[in-house]
Amino acid sequence: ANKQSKLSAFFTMK
Amino acid sequence: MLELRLVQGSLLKKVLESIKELVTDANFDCSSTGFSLQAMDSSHVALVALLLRSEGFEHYRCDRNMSMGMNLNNMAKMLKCAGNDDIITIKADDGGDTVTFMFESPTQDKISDFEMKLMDIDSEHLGIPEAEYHAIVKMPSSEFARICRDLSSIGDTVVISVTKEGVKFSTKGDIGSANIVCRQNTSVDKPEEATVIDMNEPVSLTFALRYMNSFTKATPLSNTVSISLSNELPVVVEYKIAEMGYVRFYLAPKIEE
Repeated sequence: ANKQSKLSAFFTMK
Repeated sequence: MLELRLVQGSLLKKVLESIKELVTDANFDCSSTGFSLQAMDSSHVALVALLLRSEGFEHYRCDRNMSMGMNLNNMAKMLKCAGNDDIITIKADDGGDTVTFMFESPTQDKISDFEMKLMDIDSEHLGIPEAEYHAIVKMPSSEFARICRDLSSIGDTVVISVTKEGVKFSTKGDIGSANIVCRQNTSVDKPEEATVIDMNEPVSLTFALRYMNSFTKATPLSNTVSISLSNELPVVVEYKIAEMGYVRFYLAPKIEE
């Protein structure tokens, strides 16, 4: 099954 | 002091309609560059980035950088009261806790102002690095909206695959499966009807259709949409706003466990 990833896995918090 | 006069007020109405489903509260940032917003949905899976450049406003005064927290549903309620041909002016005082939307009819015979309370919002700005995408698909925005709507009646997720053959949108559900292939098609009469595929490497990614359908609320803003894809990166779905800027939606992919 596919798991929904979160944006924080790709982008850093400013 | 902030005063932004937008002759084509309907643009702001359309912008709000396109993002209010995804995001409840957001900070609008105002600087000499323009009027912008970056906000994530509550589950931190999707992000909207809006830019309306200062040059696109008939009058743009922003004495110092300001961040105004607004409830987007309430803002949309107020903007709905503006006529489609109205000129909209956004006004706020430095350090004030309200924003005023002024609507002027084209013939200047009706002038309304709506004052809305601002709110404090903890903003979580993400740094989005410039990326080279493996593939960029530009297509009519209405076609993209149609595909997302059609596929969501079959399944919950869409696999978007770009090869040199074209771009394929696939889904599977309890009742069956569906594949829609769009080939590059640049020989149409109008450039906005073309599908243009700019591919460096084949790419295939899976996304939740619920979010894609929400992004297509921006369809009235632009005749075309561009979809930028890289393996292992969030997709960028961009609607350009004529001569003013853009609304970009980022969506994190579904990844195999």
